[in-house]
Amino acid sequence: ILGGRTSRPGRWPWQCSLQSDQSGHICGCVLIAKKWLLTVAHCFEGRESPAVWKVVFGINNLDHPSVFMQTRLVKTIILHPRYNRAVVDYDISIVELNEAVNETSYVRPICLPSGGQLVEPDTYCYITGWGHMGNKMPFKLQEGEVRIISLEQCQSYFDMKTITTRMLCAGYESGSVDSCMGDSGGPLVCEHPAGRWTLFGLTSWGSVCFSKVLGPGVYRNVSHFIDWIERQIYIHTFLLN
Amino acid sequence: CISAFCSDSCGSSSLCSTNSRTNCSQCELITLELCMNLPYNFTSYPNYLGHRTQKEASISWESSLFPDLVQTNCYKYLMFFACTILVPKCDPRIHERIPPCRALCEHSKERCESVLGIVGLQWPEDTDCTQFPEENSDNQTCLTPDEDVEECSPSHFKCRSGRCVLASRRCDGQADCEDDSDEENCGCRERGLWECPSNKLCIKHTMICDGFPDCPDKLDEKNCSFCKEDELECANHYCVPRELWCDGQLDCADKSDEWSCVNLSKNMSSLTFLTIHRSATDYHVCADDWQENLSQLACKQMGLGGPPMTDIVQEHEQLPHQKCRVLLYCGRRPAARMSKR
Repeated sequence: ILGGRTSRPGRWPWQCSLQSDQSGHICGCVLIAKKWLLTVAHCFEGRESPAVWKVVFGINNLDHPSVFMQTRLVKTIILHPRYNRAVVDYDISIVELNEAVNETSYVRPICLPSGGQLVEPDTYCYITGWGHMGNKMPFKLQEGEVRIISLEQCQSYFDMKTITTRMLCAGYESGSVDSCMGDSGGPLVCEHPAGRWTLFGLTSWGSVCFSKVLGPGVYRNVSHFIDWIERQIYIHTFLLN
Repeated sequence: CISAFCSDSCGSSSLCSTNSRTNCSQCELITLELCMNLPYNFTSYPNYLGHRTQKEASISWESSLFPDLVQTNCYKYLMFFACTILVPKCDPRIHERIPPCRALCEHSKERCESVLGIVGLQWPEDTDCTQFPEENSDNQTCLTPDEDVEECSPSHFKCRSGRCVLASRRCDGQADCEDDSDEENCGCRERGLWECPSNKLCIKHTMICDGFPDCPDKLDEKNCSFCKEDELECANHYCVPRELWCDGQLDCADKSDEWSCVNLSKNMSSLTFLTIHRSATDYHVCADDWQENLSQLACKQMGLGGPPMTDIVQEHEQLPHQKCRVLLYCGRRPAARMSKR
């Protein structure tokens, strides 16, 4: 996260870290049920086998495991069938864990939006992750407040790339707060008045964030994929297992 | 040592000659939260349930059993008895634990064992009351409760009826006392929390002035610093001298002294004056000796593209003696190259 700040431990209990033994943290992810995560599909490019992955929950400092930490292995990776690494549309995947997490105040799933529930432009939401900060990779989870940008306005920043309705843009014209390399798959969450948080986006792509050319970040529009997510979880829970 | 007093560390002491160590225990301060309201402050381990440390006692089955059992109101002095066996009193003169009196043990067992039986649980083993001395017997001292001993531990709330319920159940929206007294007067303060002035939201005291706004109007992060007149407050509440603001050096630990130092300010006529924030004050930039490469630099610092257009204008036409200012128009932000994150 660029221009963010260190999070208080336990503030984002749905945030998880996708790790491989060889490389450590690779991508962010979001807990949506005791055995299910969302992340983006491009995290698995070249690493499609579930066996190479582990998922860490309830952690703030990657370098100092806490007593609230839980680790699970990956049972199934479900990439969106329309994902294409050259186009980056449909950059979303679902991960099934080998074993359910124990729900605690440090490890807790987030609510998904309903199918038609959209987040309005100019709404302020939060992004989180252990991605690049512009000058270093952090150990502690970072958070940043970003403003939702309309697709039309977002398109003006990326004239070589089509912004589709499967995407959500958030950030600032000045690029002051933005996601960065290593934040992919992490959440963009918005708070409703009753203190209820909803997952509206997954960090996907944007400018080369630690170059001087900035712009908003592009996130996966989770509302668009609700039917697909529910269908996949149903199929893998009740039909395939 | 057998021949003398117990030294600081029984296990590793070289003060005792070989084979002359005895199983001496030390008095230690009671840290088991459950038993912090006892009329004594020091304990000695192992305790009467076989736990070797207070940590072990704190995670033991008995540590969760007794607080639950005390809620049944089976015996007024049950918690006192429980604590005398969980954290036995230590006599600092002889470094020995003092047992509860047998009658206290027997009364606790008589009145509460049957309650446990109802839910299919057993009275803790290792609590054979015959191991404890009779009051005033054999010159042995033992513990009996005072009349005014606090029945509820600090982790419990005492209902108006006298019953103890877990403090965490106070003001949780569910009545736990039979007289509902645990749900009365439920403000933030009663719950050990701080109340945001604007919306009555309760937050933990540790969240005040921790650099993270928790109240909607950020009042929990106000008045956190007492900076001197020549200082300004960083985002993390540290104080840094005004002259260090926007001086190109990082002085606040969170770098907030070097944020937004170059801006374009729009005035009433929508002219975009180049503005520099320096020593905590905004200045329009004087046009004397201005060069085009400085316009490029300013646009770049703001993340904007070029080519820049620069105008030199008098800020107040009615005051011709005023110096000229730099009016800057930058290009659009350069198109971003896409990159997966």
